[in-house]
Amino acid sequence: MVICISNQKGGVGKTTIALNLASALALAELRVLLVDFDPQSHITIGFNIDPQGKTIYRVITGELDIRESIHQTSIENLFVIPADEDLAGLEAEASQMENNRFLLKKELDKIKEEFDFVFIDCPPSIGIYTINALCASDFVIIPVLADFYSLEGFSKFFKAIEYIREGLNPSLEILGIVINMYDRRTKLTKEVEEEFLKYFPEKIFTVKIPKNVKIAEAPSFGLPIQLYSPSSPGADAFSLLVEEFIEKIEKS
Amino acid sequence: MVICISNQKGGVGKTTIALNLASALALAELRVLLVDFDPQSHITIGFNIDPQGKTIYRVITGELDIRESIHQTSIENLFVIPADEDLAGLEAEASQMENNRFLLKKELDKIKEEFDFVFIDCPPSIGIYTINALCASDFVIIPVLADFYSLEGFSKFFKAIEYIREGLNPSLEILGIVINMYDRRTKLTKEVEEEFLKYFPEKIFTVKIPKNVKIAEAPSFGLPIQLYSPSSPGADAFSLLVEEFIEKIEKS
Ligand SMILES: Nc1ncnc2c1ncn2[C@@H]1O[C@H](COP(=O)(O)OP(=O)(O)OP(=O)(O)O)[C@@H](O)[C@H]1O
Ligand SMILES: Nc1ncnc2c1ncn2[C@@H]1O[C@H](COP(=O)(O)OP(=O)(O)OP(=O)(O)O)[C@@H](O)[C@H]1O
Ligand SMILES: [Mg+2]
Ligand SMILES: [Mg+2]
Repeated sequence: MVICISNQKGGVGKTTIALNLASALALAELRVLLVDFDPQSHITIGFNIDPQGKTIYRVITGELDIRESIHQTSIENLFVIPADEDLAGLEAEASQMENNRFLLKKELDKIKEEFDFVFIDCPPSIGIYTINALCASDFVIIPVLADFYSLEGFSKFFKAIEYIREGLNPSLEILGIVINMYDRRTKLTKEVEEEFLKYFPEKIFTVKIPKNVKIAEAPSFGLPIQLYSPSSPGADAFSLLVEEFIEKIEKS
Repeated sequence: MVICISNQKGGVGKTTIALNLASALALAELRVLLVDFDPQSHITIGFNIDPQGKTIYRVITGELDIRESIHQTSIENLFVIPADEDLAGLEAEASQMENNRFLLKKELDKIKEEFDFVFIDCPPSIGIYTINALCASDFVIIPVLADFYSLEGFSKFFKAIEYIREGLNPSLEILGIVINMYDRRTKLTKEVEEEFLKYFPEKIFTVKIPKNVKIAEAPSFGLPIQLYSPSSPGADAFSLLVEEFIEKIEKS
């Protein structure tokens, strides 16, 4: 089961949700692989991994066998395929490569059965990285902020996913929309939440991730929120998110 | 004078700073052009502009004369060249185009003398859009958040700018780094701010933009912060930013 965490809008919490959801599932004894498919390499940095050249880019270009690129994290059941800045080169090179929308799928299909879940972190764009991730995935989770630009941009991103579903990956499903940095005190949050519920009622996760400074501090220690601050509101939210995630997967 | 507002990191406030800084300068009687060079088109949405096909994409592809693409905003001295989703096509098409890093520069050079300032809003990436913007610019302003991923990612982005300066645009200067959504109460903010000051002491703007919900509300009314909520902490910060911006420009 492959799930990509994606949204063209920047800074909505793609990396944060990919990293902490994958960690929470691994801590619940599920075998999880997390693929860093963003040239910013923030999953790789968030776990303090030194890729030593064993990266997703070298797998995609055929220089490295995918099994060589799987790094163990500090969590027993959690593995990461890291990225480094070489990945930025794929944007220009992909136009010369055969089947350039299925480069990632071709590789992940070799190993995905060995894990309960494979997560892919995407960059904030709808270019070659996100297209590859959507074509490799069974599901997509879309983090959003409860703000104007997130709401405005969402319908365009939704259209891009429909486009992929129709032509390139008909089995792709939207597992859900996760509202992040939720602050129930502001009027804007409530208004935007209502708009999302109006347009996409069955897709919104009931669990919302609150704004919690512990979540922003955790990556500087190379830890997921459950290990950095287990009793924080952030850690509680991710425990609930895991439950709702499993529920939605089983229903689909 | 052309200035691009750029950072590979998503959600740091590129659009917010480009829109409100350009507006504040226009309200101070300077003639300002704002170019939306992000396929998300958030500058265009933030002013509630209907591009009607008169976009930067059609200028770049040679379908439209750049003077036809300049739209008046609700502010007398502020003009916008809008974007729409067609701009997303440039990533794949650019590899077939001659001189594909100077497509934007070629067009802006035709009209830049008619404005005191031309600002370019960039998407969160270092691909073809940001490279074109950096190659068309005299200065770059880099918004950051005082958080771990912003700090981590900064040195990579800095290297990308150096690469552009050495080869493609030797006159490009970093005008400064603007810390956005500044919250003096959190420890993380203070620690990250100190790191930025340690590594790039002469580049940090002394003005910091506070986190202020009025800033996030303004685009849903199609207004910059100075017109939406003139006495808010956000509007005050942008008035100070204008002064420091002018100072830095005159010094350089
Ligand atoms: N719920 C939260 N509470 C507090 N901080 C958060 C929360 N979610 C994310 N953050 C912080 O906000 C910043 C942006 O989040 P993150 O980098 O995960 O977003 P992203 O969508 O992956 O960004 P990009 O578009 O650049 O890939 C990070 O510094 C992160 O630590
Ligand atoms: N100082 C601030 N106070 C409150 N909200 C802010 C502030 N700066 C930006 N925002 C809000 O935060 C969100 C992210 O800002 P913005 O979209 O300008 O960032 P960006 O860097 O342009 O994002 P992207 O990487 O997607 O282009 C927006 O909803 C914006 O309204
Ligand atoms: Mg990210
Ligand atoms: Mg933007």
